[in-house]
Amino acid sequence: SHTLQEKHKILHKLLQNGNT
Amino acid sequence: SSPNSSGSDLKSLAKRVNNAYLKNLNMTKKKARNILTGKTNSSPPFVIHDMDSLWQAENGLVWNQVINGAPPNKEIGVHVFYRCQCTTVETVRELTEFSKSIPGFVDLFLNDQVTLLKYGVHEAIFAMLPSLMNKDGLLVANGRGFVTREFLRSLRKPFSEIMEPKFEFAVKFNALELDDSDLALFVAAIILCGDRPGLMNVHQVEEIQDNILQALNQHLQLNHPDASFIFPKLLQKLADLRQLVTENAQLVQKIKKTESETSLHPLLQEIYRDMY
Repeated sequence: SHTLQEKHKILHKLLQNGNT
Repeated sequence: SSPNSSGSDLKSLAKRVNNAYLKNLNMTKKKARNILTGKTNSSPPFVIHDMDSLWQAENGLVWNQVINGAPPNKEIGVHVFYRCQCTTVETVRELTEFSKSIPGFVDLFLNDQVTLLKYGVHEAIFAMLPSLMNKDGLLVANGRGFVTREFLRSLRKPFSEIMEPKFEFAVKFNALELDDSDLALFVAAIILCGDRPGLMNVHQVEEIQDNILQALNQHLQLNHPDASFIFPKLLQKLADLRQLVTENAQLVQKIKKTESETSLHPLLQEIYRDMY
């Protein structure tokens, strides 16, 4: 859960912030 | 399982997924096929078939941006490995945006969205790669270049082993003659896969995938009325893709271990860590 997102910071960021 | 959706619901789902695909995936099969068959007004792709042509391509003919600020300064196999990584990372970005447009995806737990992308993007990439390939090579740099299969085979091991299995898959996959509208639904079905390790809400994912698969089945019947068993054939490809990804992950591990000169992009490190 939290740790999965922690371990996948870039994927997480892409999902939340979009294509920048 | 979810109740059967009506034909018109499935049609509108297919349309939405198709539009999302065309909007977010830069290199469509249509575009690629036009380039590969010379049915375009722009100049034909520059063929990269040896060190010299690769060097010319890197000097502005094909790629306008060089990696690590210089043309091939490393060993050629390492350089090609980096090029593969750049393309993969860019496609992961595109696939993330595509996934967010698939109805239901953004309603999933963020945790599950991460999991689906972690396990799905490579299968999706290897399903889309055949669009850019024929038996002799593959389009690169948005269709400005064409790298020959023979050149990739001529690299030293293990770099020569990166692309060859993808060509073997592509030749068989291309025989199905899918178009972008079929591929859009197929790639969506790959991403929304309910058996990825660590999913929190499997049922929610399965429900979305079930709808996508129904839409795909209906769409294939309309789009390929004479192709028998195309839907089950395509479902079988899901297993082949998983195998391809497993082998690819093993090869990347091997390269990481034995080739101290190489490095892996941080996004790909995330994806490969604890994968299979």
